[in-house]
Amino acid sequence: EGALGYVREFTRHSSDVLSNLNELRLRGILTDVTLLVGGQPLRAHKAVLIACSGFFYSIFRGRAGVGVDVLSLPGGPEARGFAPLLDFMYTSRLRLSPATAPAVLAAATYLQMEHVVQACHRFIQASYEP
Amino acid sequence: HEGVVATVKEAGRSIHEIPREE
Repeated sequence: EGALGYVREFTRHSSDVLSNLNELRLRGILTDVTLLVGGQPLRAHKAVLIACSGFFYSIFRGRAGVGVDVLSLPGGPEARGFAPLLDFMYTSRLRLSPATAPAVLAAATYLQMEHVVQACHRFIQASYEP
Repeated sequence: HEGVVATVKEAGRSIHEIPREE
């Protein structure tokens, strides 16, 4: 006893896990929900959606979310605002342009992704400054 | 031709925190 235990921390682990999850998404492996956004079907993992979005957390955390494997978002975000958010969830990179920022902001608000909402506001604010 | 992409690092929290089991 008394041997000094120590921890090896693999600092890339979280980004490596996320990168593998994105590869699973792109190949349709273990994706368990189809999101109909603006009529466009997008496959994803509920676990990733619930981890990243307050809206999906409220939908999938309860028993009601168990059987749901197709989810349409009527009156919800348009695809051009939603798709960048789905990519963000799986890559940590949010692609914004002056043309898409308002749609991404609307989608992030709908999905209750407050930190992304703030980043969109900062981007839009900055793009108006001379 | 894709526009030039500037990357801005956001150091703060990125997503909500799932509440710990009460």
